[in-house]
Amino acid sequence: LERSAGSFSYSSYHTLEEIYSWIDSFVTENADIVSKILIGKSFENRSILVLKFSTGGSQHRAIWIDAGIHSREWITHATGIWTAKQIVSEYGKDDILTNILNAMDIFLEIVSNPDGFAFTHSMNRLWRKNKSSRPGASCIGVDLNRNWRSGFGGNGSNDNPCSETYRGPYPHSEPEVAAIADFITAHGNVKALISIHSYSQMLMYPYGHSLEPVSDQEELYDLAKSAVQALYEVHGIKYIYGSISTTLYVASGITLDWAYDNGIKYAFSFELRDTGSYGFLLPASQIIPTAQETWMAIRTIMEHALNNPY
Amino acid sequence: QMNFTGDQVLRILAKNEKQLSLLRDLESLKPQKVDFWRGPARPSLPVDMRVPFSELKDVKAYLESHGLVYSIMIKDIQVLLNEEREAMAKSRR
Repeated sequence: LERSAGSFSYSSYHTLEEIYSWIDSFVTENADIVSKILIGKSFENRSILVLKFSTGGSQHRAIWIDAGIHSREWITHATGIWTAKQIVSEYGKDDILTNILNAMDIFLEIVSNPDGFAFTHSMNRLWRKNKSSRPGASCIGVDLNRNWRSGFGGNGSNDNPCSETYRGPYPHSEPEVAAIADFITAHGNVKALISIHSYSQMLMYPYGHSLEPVSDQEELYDLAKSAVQALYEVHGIKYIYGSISTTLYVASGITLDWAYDNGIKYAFSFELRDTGSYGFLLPASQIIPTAQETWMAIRTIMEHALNNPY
Repeated sequence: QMNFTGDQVLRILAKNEKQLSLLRDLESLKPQKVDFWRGPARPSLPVDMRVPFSELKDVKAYLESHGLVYSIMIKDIQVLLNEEREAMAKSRR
C-alpha cells in the first residue's frame, strides 16, 4: 500500500522511523512548497532533517522552529508534525500565514535529538539527553540545551556527565547542536527562532544565563504577552511568560541565548502542556489541542517578525 | 525497555528558598535516583520529581522530616507507559 501522509495519524505518538517515513511522504505530496534538508548526522550517525517551507525567491528572511531537543518530551515532536501539516493546509487560506510565507521561509526541525528519541522508544522512555559518550566519561549523554556557545559553563548547567543538565566538554561539542548552529550561521538571514520544549506552560525569551534584561526586553515581553493571549483563546490554557532566568531558573549554554547573541532578536522557547497530571507522559488525546493552541502563538510571533524587519 | 513499575512522580510545593535548596540537596543525596521533571526553580512554581519505587520510602521520609508538602502526581509510571504504548499500537493497527 503506497504510504501517504494522509493516512498518518496526527493524534498519535510515533517512532523515529515512522516520523522519517512521514517526512518523505509529506515532502513528496507537497513538493511545491516543502523540501527536506539534511543538516548533519547525530552522534550515532542518524540523519538530522529539517523541513523547509518556501514559496521561492532567494535570500528570504527566515524563521527557525525546532522540537524534541529533549527526547522524552514527545508532545513537542507531535506538535512539530501537526504544525508542518497546518502550514501546508493553511497556505493560501489563512491571510496571515500566506503573507508570512510569501515573504519569509520557515525551517522546521521536528526531531532535534534523534538518538535520544530512538532510545525513548527502545530502552528508556524518560531519557532526556543525546547519546554521546566519551572516553573517561562515566555516563552517557549531553543535555543539548546546555551545550551552546553562549554563557557556556555558567550556573544552571553541570560539568558532571551523569547529570541531566551535563553541558558537554566544550561548546558545540555535540553534533546535534553544531548542525543547527552551522546551518543558521551559514543561512545568515534567520530573524526568528522558536524552540519547543515541554512541560510547564511557559513562553520565554532570553536571557537564561543572566538575570540582566536583554536590550529588546520590552518588545519581547509585549510579543510574548500577545502570543500567550492568542494561545489562551483556543482552549483556555494559561501560560506564564518572561525571560528564562526570571520566569523559570538560570540556565546557561542554551539555544535561545546563542540565537539572541547571534543577532536573532525574536528568540522564544515554549514549554508546552502538561497542566499537572501527566508530566512528560501527556496522553495522545491532548496532541491536537496542544498543537492547535501552540500554533496560534507561533503564528503571532511569526507575524510580528514579518511586520518588523530588522 | 526500562521498567518503571511502582515509580511515582511527586509534586512538591516549596514554600521558600530554603525548602528549594533542600530539594536540590536531594539530587546529590540520591545521585541518579531522583529525576526532576520540573526542577526546583522558584517558590511560586511546583517541583515535580520522579522517584524510583525502591527510594520512595526514604524520599518521602526526607520530605516529611523537612516539612515539605507533597502530593502524588503519578501513582505508577509504568501504568501510564503501558497505556501510551497500547495507544500507539492501536493507532498503528
